[in-house]
Amino acid sequence: PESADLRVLAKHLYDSYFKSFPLTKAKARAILTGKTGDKAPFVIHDMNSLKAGEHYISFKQPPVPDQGQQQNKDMEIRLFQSCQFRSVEAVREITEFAKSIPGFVNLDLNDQVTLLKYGVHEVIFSMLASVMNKDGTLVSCGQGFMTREFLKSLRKPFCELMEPKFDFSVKFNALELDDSDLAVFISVIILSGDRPGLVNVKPIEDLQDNMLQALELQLKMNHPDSPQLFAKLLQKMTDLRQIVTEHVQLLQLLKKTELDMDIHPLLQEIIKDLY
Amino acid sequence: LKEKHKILHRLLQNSSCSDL
Repeated sequence: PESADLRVLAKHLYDSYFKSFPLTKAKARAILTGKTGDKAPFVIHDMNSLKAGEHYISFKQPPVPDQGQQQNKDMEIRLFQSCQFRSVEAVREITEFAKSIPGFVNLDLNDQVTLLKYGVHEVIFSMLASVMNKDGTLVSCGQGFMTREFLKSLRKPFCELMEPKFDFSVKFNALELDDSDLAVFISVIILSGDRPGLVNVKPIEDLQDNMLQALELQLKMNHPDSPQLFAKLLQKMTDLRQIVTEHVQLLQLLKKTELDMDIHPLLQEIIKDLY
Repeated sequence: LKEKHKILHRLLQNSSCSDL
């Protein structure tokens, strides 16, 4: 009966994952391998194709009071603003998913804020791997594909932003998790009882313990030939914390050095006093 | 904490937040 409960929990998380996140790993891999039957994504590999892509793809841009001023900003900054806008959407999606985790909304409200503040970027980079391969990343809900080389060719420090995420993604994708595994994995990340400043740790640890059991069973059932997968996946959580620390340091540097660039208020409150 | 994380707090309390 205990195992049955854990399977029900995993199924529930899988269902809410589908409701919360529009681009699943299954869909992204189908696009990346040309198995959708739809037209292939528009490839952005240099500044010219980026400009062309801006007309071809419906890039979502943050609402800015002065569009003219935005147009005058250099390509790196405009590209970064699009990334930020996508990150804000992702935070909204992850928050909705977190609220569907059984027991999450009953936690102390301050602790819910803390868990999201520390967890969202780790979840974002876990899920970013789903839309990446060693050569590039899907953008704009899979309408475009931006090459890794192009991102590496941007001026400093923008060129340093994505490379660690590609390195992580290649290793993470080698574990061959699917969406049902990721749904439980990101729940484990969110329910981390060691985040700084938590008021009431015990109920979070209890929820995470149960979630870890659900993850272990999920991986045993879904990957019977990979007995070490659970242990390997837990090690990835350490890598994720390192990536987030470096990412936040880079954002803080950009905030100081790129005076033309605005950091979205939601991202500002997340990264402020984070690490 | 609530004061320093007004938008996160709003997202937790309300799913729409269409002005973001």
